[in-house]
Amino acid sequence: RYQLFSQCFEHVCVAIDQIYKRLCRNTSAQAFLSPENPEEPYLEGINYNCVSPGKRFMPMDNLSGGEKSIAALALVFAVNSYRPAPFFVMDEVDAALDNTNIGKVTSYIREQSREDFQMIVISLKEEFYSQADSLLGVYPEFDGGMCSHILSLDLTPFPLT
Amino acid sequence: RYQLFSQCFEHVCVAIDQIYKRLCRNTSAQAFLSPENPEEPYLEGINYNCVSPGKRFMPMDNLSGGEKSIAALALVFAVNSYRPAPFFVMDEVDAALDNTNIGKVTSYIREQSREDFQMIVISLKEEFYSQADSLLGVYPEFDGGMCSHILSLDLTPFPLT
Amino acid sequence: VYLKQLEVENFKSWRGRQVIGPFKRFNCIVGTNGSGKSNVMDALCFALGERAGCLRVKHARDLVHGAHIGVPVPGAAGVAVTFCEVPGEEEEEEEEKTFSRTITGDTSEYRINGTLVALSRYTSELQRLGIIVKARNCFVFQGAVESIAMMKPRERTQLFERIS
Amino acid sequence: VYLKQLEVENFKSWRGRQVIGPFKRFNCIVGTNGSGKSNVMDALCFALGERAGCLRVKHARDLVHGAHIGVPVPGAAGVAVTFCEVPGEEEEEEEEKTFSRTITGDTSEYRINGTLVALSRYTSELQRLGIIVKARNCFVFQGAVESIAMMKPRERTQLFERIS
Ligand SMILES: Nc1ncnc2c1ncn2[C@@H]1O[C@H](COP(=O)(O)OP(=O)(O)OP(=O)(O)O)[C@@H](O)[C@H]1O
Ligand SMILES: Nc1ncnc2c1ncn2[C@@H]1O[C@H](COP(=O)(O)OP(=O)(O)OP(=O)(O)O)[C@@H](O)[C@H]1O
Ligand SMILES: [Mg+2]
Ligand SMILES: [Mg+2]
Repeated sequence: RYQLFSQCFEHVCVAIDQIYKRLCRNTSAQAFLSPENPEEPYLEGINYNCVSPGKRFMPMDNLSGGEKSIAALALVFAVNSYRPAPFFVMDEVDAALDNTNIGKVTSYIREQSREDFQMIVISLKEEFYSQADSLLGVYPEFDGGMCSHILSLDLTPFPLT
Repeated sequence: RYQLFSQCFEHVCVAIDQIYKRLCRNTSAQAFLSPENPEEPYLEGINYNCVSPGKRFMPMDNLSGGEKSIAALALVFAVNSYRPAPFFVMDEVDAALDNTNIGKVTSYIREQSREDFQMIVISLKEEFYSQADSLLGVYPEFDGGMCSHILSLDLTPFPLT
Repeated sequence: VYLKQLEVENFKSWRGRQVIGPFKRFNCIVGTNGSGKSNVMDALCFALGERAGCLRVKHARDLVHGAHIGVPVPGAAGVAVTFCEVPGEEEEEEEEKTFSRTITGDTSEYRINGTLVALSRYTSELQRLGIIVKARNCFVFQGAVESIAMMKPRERTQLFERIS
Repeated sequence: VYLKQLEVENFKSWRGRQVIGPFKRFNCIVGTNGSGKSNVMDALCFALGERAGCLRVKHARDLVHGAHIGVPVPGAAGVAVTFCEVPGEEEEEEEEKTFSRTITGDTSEYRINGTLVALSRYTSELQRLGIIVKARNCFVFQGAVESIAMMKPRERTQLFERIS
């Protein structure tokens, strides 16, 4: 049992730094996972810190909202890479991201969805959903109450903006 | 003291419904504040419910992310109207809003900032900040650490998009 | 393995039978506030065995269309998820597998390709496809992104326990 | 009364003395992730008397530029807010009033138009302008919108208590 934990932990430690560098498109970015108790990591907590491009090492509390979102995505993708699920579902994860970071995240997702996992993302931002292979448009119909309907549109024939 | 509480409560009850109707641009929208103990409202909790346009009365839990943001803005503006502060500062309150709701919120803010209070809003969305009178652009400079700088741009000479 | 389509029946804001899909490699669900986008994610999580508490309701029966205003529609309510296994070297056809969960009162019935099975078998078959719902390693719910970064050290250890 | 400008000095990511403004009726602060936008809101709240806990730090000294990486800059650090009172019928000039707060170690010094005052006087003068910082009825911090809608009934009563 402890064996499994350490195996998983070592794998994710390595993966998270690589994924964070790729998400930030910058090799000076760093992501660290450090156990409070290095001998037996499963007994206590695990700390997570990120160094965003151009900045120095600082506690996670000091990061801005957008910087925290990128750090969270790196952790989620790294944890998944240990036992890869066939697909991912994310609901408005781009809410705190500026357009530059949206570009970085969507190109990472396009690369990964070709090889590894299928991606389903709910988004309100055109900068984000214009990068998808297919759009599923949900619209409400009001007759007394509200009920949802759906249209689907294949974007692959159109050139990427 | 109880006198003051009831006066404030009555004022906000009336204001919140009017503000919610104006934020939704729809007179069928409704916002209710109901005390758990109507005789002495200050002793127990106060419930808040909204009926968004086209929908029926339902608990706040069932509303979507964007619907909750509009409900929250109505409450904040209504509470402020009892003892109006000269200005408002809001940090990315448009994160969960779709473009239609952004349009409604920005036109409400434009109307209110003419008469009542000055508005300072941090936003990442062009649909939102293009409606402002003035833009304050913050940019980072990296030399060792990061430090912030600012540029300001008066938008009033340009026509509203 | 990839997700081909979802079929929802009287689930939350989705009335009657509707098919959502087909899904490609990178899909975006778009639509106005309150139109029912997050309900699609709830439908998918529900079909994979997630409990009502994570789907923004208290009981499974609240997931039935109309339950939120006290008038749940009569008849069946549930979600079916269809996966396709990419054919190996020697196989011809893409093999499809449908996992479906229906709401009956406060309990649920689980079926694989239409045959009723126990929840334990349902979960182990999903695990064979790489889907470990309990670990929640492939879902990020609305508004949860920042709290993932700000987890307490202990919570992170628990996350690793669930995955390993 | 309206807010004319902010002057920040070695406050969080703002190094040296910088003026932020002038503010019009409807202002938007824009910029990339991590550039220092929320730090502007922190500066304004700090100048009006908000405590360190609400400004995403533990102690007032952590607000000094460089403190987050352990190298706080020497010299003064603080924020000054200038308000203008719209002239009445008989007055000529717009009357300006500047409220400033500086960080000295873990305590703060408060000044109105350059003259040192006690915190109680500082707060009561702000209250005369309609600014009740304790009530927080005119600030919505990043990520707080949804939790405002989902307050518990008891918390809402407390909100009304603070305002009335
Ligand atoms: N049991 C139910 N039956 C019918 N409709 C329901 C039920 N439960 C919720 N709804 C409807 O679903 C709506 C919320 O849908 P959802 O949360 O999916 O919106 P969304 O598209 O994600 O919006 P946003 O962009 O604001 O997050 C509610 O406003 C309500 O009308
Ligand atoms: N004491 C300090 N001294 C210098 N820089 C600091 C200090 N505290 C925080 N910072 C810097 O401020 C940054 C965060 O700034 P802020 O939260 O204002 O960003 P933001 O513009 O609001 O970004 P977002 O759009 O992602 O919310 C941190 O990344 C850090 O570099
Ligand atoms: Mg949603
Ligand atoms: Mg911010």
